[in-house]
Amino acid sequence: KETFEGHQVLRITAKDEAQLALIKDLEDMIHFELDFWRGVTDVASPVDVRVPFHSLQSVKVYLETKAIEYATMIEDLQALLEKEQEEMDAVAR
Amino acid sequence: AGGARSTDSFDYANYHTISEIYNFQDMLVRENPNLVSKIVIGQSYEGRPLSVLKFSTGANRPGLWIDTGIHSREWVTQASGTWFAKKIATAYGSDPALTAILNNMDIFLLIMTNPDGFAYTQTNNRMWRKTRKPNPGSSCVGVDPNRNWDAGFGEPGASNNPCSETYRGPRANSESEVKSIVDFVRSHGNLKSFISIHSYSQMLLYPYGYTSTPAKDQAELHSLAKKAITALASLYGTRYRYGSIINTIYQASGGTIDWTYNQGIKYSYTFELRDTGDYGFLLPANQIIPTAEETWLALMVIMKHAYKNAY
Repeated sequence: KETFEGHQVLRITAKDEAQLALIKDLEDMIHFELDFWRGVTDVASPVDVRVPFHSLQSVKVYLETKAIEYATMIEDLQALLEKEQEEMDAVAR
Repeated sequence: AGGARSTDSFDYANYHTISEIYNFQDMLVRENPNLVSKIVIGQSYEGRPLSVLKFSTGANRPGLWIDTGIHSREWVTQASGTWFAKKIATAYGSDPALTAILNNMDIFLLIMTNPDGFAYTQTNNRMWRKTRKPNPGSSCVGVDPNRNWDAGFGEPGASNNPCSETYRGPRANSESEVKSIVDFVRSHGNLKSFISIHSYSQMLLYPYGYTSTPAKDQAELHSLAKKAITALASLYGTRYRYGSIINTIYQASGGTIDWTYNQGIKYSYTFELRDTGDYGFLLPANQIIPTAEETWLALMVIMKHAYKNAY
């Protein structure tokens, strides 16, 4: 079973088109193994991306050096998944 | 189903396993033999049935299509589809607008559009989005079934990399989950609306995704979308954006509703349901019913319009 220990979901907000393009560049960085939950569209819409633990530091450094704002939408994805599973199990019981 | 002996006692406020949802469908058919039937339009790669609930009160009627769950990890969509099924069954005969629609048209509801993916989200990888067919020559599995339709297939807005979440597949309709719907739509030949439901990001979208050329009915689709999201927002204030796929999100080729629109189904829309819980695909279960309730209002606007504006 694939688990997501240490994965975070970041909500990234671009302040202009230039930042939007920099976020879009992340999509091409295959080695980060990012999973875009909500893709790059326009400045008004935040981008949500699941970042594996091994890429967290690099992605955050990338965003910070480009002065791109982000917030951690999900701190620990696996914890949330386990909570969801517990709820389902409780209902099934 | 989850302990339920009837669709009245089914717990709509929680997520369910695939077998519970299949059982729910069978119960609904048994309880409403004069309204609801089940049509198996094909099977998934792993052999699961693609079961469409048909709500019908007569023969040879035009049809309205709704599907949920083509991206398997979007659990709130299958859960909402289950709620819609019960709503249609109970509102017929009591809700004048729905009754009028069903006295003249059929509604087809495919709750489990990507059953292999859904089963996989429940056993192996909660974040799985694609189908589960292996890709020859690659260790990566599955195709994005919303990039596999014969509408701008292979153009920008989809990936040719089997490891990508938006892998389009080797050819249009390569996925049985897509081909089965294509065959059904063609053989039916008289669908008047086609609504494909995704989550999340709160949008109501119409064609096109693969081209910036406006759909010839864009003005009508746009104003109908506005009416639909206004109705949706009237319940809980959930705010939606609306527009063509390419202008509202990004270029996406091989998408479902671009193909249905090109087949002549004018009222082709795709939803992105709510994210009020701020957890994306992990929308808390207590959000299911509010999501379904508000979406239903928008669905009714589109279905009523399709009924009253015959073409």
